[in-house]
Parts: sequence; C-alpha cells; structure tokens
Amino acid sequence: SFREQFHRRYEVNSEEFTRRHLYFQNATERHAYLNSLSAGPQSAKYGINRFSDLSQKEFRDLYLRASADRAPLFSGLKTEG
Amino acid sequence: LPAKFDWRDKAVVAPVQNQEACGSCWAFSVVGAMQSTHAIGGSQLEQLSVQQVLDCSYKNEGCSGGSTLRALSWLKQTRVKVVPRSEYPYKAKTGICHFFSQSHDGVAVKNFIAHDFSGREEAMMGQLVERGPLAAIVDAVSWQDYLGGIIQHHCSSQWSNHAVLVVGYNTMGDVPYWIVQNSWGTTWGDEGYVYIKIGGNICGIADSVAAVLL
Repeated sequence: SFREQFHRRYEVNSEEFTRRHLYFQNATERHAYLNSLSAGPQSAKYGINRFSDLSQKEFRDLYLRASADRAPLFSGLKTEG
Repeated sequence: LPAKFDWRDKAVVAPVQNQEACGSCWAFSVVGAMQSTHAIGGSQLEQLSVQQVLDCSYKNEGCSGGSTLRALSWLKQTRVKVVPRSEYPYKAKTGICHFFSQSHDGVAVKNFIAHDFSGREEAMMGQLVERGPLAAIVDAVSWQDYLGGIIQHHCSSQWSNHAVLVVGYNTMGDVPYWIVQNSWGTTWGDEGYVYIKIGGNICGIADSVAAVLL
C-alpha cells in the first residue's frame, strides 16, 4: 500500500524492493522510538510518509543541504546593520 | 506582542512549494521571505523565481546546497532583481544563470538583518511581527518521519542542515509554538507546515534567523 500511495515503481522481490523494504522497516522502528516520548494531544507525531523508504543517509543527502553561517547574537533592538 | 500571530492571515505568504530532489531549501527560504516582505510593503503577493537564486547565487552550490545568509549577502551586494517565477520557472536542477536587465520587473534586496536568537525567542517573535516572515535554519534530521503536531524533542540545536520560513507563532495553548513553512510539498507534515515549540531553541530554530529589507 505504501508503494501504491506514493507511486513507487520498483518491483516486488527486485534488489531495490529489498533495500527499500529494509529502510521502511528501519523507519517504523524509528517511529516507535520517536513517538515514545510524545505526551499530550499537541505533541509531534511520527509515522509513515513519502520519505519512509529512504535511508537516513539518502534523506540527508537529498534534502538536508543547507549550510549554517553563524549570525551575531541578538543583543537588543538597536543592533541592526 | 500578540499572543498569536500568523502572516498567512494577512495573505502575504505564498503557497507551500516542493523543492523535489534538489537541495534548494536555502533558496526557497530566502525567496519566501522576499515574497512576503514585498507583499507586506503593499504589493500584490507574487511568487518569485527560486530557480534564479539557485542558478545565479555563485556563493552557493545550487542543488548541492547553500546558505541563506550567503544568498542574502549576494542579493544585497549585486542588487539583482529576482524576477517572477513565471519568467524563470523552477526545474529542481542547477542550471545556467539567466540575466535580466535592471529595467526588468523584479524584486531586489536592499538589506537584511541576521541574528542568533538562541535564548531570546521572545525577541525573535518581535522581529517576526515587525519585519515579516523570517528565513531560518534548523536541524531537520527527525523531520524525515514527521506527520504533524508540535516538535518538542528529538531535535538538536547548532547542527543545522535545512532552511525554512517562519511565518507565525501561537502562545495561546499549553505549548507555545512557531509556525514554520517547509518546502517539501503539501503532502509532508501539516499541509507542508511544521510546528516547533518556542523556548529552548528546539531544532536550532533560533540559531541563525534573517529578516529581509526591500
């Protein structure tokens, strides 16, 4: 159902399917851990989404590409410029 | 400061975009802030070209990554006018920079203000209300699995790897939170938005925050 919902084209039992299946299983384990600290109706929820068949490395390499340049510490309203 | 504030209520925030398989979050964040600031100044809300910033900001690396502050610094130094999205559409690939004459319609950055608001998130709320949506960088490693709700754990500060647009906040409930527009499409998070607890610099939301002056 994940493949159908997110339009994945890899075939069952293909090498890619096996790899993606493993990443998907890893994701469900992560979800259990991440949700274990959630308390209250407003807490963040973690679960299956379109990134669930990516490894954490693939996700980082594709989507987390911003580099951080440090900004000066805010010290009041008259520090602009 | 008002207990809650959301620039979307003023119709100055463009719809959620999808960067696709391109590390262009830094450009979406900066262009998002420009679009909103332009609309707050009285112009009609218009989507500007992320692809132009992606291709032309030579201090950054296109789809391979970049920094919001370096992009803003380039926009300020060159006074390049960012043209409407319709004239330079998004391709999710780094391409050759297209030049436009200075007489061409577009929006230029006059200046920007960047600060580390860690420990001073109330002051950051003031900047948001006073200046408009803010370009911020965050640690988004745990966002791979995010579905909705207010992030309060599992997010480090000072390990930023993703750029976003802070468009509002809400301190009315038990857990005050930032309202953050992401660029991973509307099928991610809450219709493309993520909520982050205010206080404690969760996900490094206050580490490097920029407001645009046009």
